[in-house]
Amino acid sequence: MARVIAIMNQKGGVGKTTTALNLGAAIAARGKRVLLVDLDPQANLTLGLGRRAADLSETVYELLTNPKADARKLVVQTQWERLSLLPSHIDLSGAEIELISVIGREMRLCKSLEGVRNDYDYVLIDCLPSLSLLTVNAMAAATEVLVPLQAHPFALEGLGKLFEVVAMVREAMNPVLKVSGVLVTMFDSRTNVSRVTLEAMRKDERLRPHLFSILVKQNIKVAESQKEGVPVVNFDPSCPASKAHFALCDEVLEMETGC
Amino acid sequence: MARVIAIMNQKGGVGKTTTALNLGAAIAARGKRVLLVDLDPQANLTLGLGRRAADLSETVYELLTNPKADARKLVVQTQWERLSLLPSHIDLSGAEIELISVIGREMRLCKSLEGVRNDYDYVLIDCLPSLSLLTVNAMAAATEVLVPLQAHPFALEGLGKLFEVVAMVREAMNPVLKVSGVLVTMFDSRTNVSRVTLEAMRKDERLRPHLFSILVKQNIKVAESQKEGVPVVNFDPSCPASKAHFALCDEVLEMETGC
Ligand SMILES: Nc1ncnc2c1ncn2[C@@H]1O[C@H](COP(=O)(O)OP(=O)(O)OP(=O)(O)O)[C@@H](O)[C@H]1O
Ligand SMILES: Nc1ncnc2c1ncn2[C@@H]1O[C@H](COP(=O)(O)OP(=O)(O)OP(=O)(O)O)[C@@H](O)[C@H]1O
Ligand SMILES: [Mg+2]
Ligand SMILES: [Mg+2]
Repeated sequence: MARVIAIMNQKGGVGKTTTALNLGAAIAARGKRVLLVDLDPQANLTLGLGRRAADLSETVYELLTNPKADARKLVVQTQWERLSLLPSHIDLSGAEIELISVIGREMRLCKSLEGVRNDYDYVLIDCLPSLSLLTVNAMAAATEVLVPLQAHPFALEGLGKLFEVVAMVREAMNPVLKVSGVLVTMFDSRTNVSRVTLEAMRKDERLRPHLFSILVKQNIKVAESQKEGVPVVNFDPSCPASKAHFALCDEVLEMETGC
Repeated sequence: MARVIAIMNQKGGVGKTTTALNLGAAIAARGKRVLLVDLDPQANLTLGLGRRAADLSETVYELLTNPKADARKLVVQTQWERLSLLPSHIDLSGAEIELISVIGREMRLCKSLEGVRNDYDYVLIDCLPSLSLLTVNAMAAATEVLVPLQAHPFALEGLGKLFEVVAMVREAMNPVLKVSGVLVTMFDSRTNVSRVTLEAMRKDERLRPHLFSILVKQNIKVAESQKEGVPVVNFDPSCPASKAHFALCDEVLEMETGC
């Protein structure tokens, strides 16, 4: 049974897509079968894998709006072994409104992934920057939530609400859902603000039990690889950003044998 | 009659809040009366002005969900002359769903600002990272749209949809709405990716007519000032980020006397 990890944070630009892309590619490189699900109308994950949403006829939008759609038919292969993608499209931004009066609208993704989950060891879902119907769909389908977090004063503000919504989804529809980890991203060790905020995060009772020991530092290879449509772990496997994502991958895999 | 500028881009973390905060503070420093409207449930703009959403009894959430709410009563003074704030609160994330079946839901903000618009020369609306009901409210109330844009490969993807939605709002409900400017933000001149992407932006036909001549470079003082709850233009007026926002302010003010 696959582990399904929803990568989410309603704050924008904190590294959700970068984490989904590279953690997924690293887990595949370690020999596991991985499905990446792009649940953001921006389709940045799709783009980060070298695919243009416009070239794809059917995407995750069909999966959410048509209960008869077959997820297996929508999955596309990437150029990397064991790494598959359920792509997104800008039409997905209409799904929130279109699903408003549909019964069971929060379980649509969960139901549609049932047919494919057993084909994979890991399913990673890249979420858009909001706590909305699409993000609830991701949490309802997930076994765990991974939260990328920037070491920045604004970052800690929204966390309370995020943890509250996770608890609500667990109570209402998905009893196994838990926060499996919080990853400090885009860390700039040269600045005092980053270091002071990181200290505060390590002292925060809500965060301390979840913080991964690895943190990902700012590294220009990330943007360069995204320009080429290649995960940084495949673009330049020995750069610091790649090493950090492989270390994150090992921490995530180790959890498997835990509790 | 105030100029109402909606600061928007559905891509997350591109500097919407930083632009609203510092352009607003710079315009106020130049002697104009400014109202900042925080239309993001994250309430980062509220935080960036040293206010905690939790301390405020009524926010923009009341304005959108209660047609009888009086905007004048909800406006709070900041510590800087001529700079006022309509604060936000996380409850705002519920407004999208709560307003779904309300008639005229897209015009709620526009109607509620009618009472206060004449008290100000400039109203700046900080939007959340999505093209949704809240953002449509901002565009319906605005005279113009300002788009912060990171010099990054993902940045150009979503622009087509953004311009399309602006055109739809103009046709359906707000004939004066136009894109008044596109601001390149968080520019890192040391990297090739930024420079190459900037070149591409300057050649892009959709963008070229709108690009501000000033661009804002990466500058650590931005995060340091946000930690203190002070706009960078007030925190350290002579640092490069402040100078860039004052130059942006002058470009925006110059437009006034244009066509
Ligand atoms: N470790 C890193 N080093 C340098 N740049 C990074 C790093 N991680 C992410 N970035 C850059 O930061 C920006 C935001 O990252 P990303 O798009 O992954 O965030 P996101 O949370 O998915 O954004 P959104 O909220 O729009 O979905 C991108 O331009 C990306 O290239
Ligand atoms: N010129 C700059 N130099 C350095 N850091 C910057 C600059 N502009 C913005 N930032 C930082 O980048 C991050 C994103 O900026 P900001 O929060 O303004 O973006 P946003 O578009 O409002 O994000 P969201 O989509 O979540 O609303 C913040 O951590 C901010 O401090
Ligand atoms: Mg993303
Ligand atoms: Mg913001």
